[in-house]
Amino acid sequence: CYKESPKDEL
Amino acid sequence: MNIFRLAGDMTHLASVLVLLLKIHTIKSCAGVSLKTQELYALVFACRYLDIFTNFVSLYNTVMKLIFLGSSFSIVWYMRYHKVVRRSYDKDQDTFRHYFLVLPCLVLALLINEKFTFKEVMWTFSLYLEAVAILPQLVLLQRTRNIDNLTGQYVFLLGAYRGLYILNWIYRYFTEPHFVHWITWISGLVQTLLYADFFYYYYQSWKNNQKLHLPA
Repeated sequence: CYKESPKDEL
Repeated sequence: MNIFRLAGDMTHLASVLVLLLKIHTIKSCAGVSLKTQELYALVFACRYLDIFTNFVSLYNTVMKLIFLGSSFSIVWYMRYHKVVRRSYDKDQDTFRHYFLVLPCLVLALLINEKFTFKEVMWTFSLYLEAVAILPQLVLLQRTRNIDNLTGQYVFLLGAYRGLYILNWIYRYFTEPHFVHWITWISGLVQTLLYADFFYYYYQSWKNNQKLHLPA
């Protein structure tokens, strides 16, 4: 799931 | 989003705003490393390649735009603003970009989660962010006398890193399968680089003195 990827961080 | 992540983002934002405030109102960038600022601009440019293709949230998109805009405007101010650029300590800020950029690029090509252009650029940005503060720390060591705003800028950046580690610990225990070695290790290295600075910052704060770094 994309939400769990660190790419939702800045 | 948890409280550590939000607090981390806010201290990161505050650090950039403190720096822009200093440059914009005092019209001085004394003690600020252009090398570090250029590296941050490169970090954000490489990391946010997906800004218009991968929508996470309005919050994320706005923050990405702020970080991109602020880092490039700081570089612009220091290079081209007719007053600000005169206060830049060019002779002291001698760290070579490629000493940091090349090893990070090689490492990103070798160690990444997926060998695609975007993924390698994203990994490169993580490695580079970990060491991008080094020219700034070297400049602080050389000039030793640090004005309050520059000290606060580095302090806020360090706080942002510390809070992100707490955020990862929190996410590890609350989200299933949240394991990201590349992010964690480069984040940890980055935070450790601030440890020395934090020690002297704490000392000067405790003694209510201006921040002086030892030679």
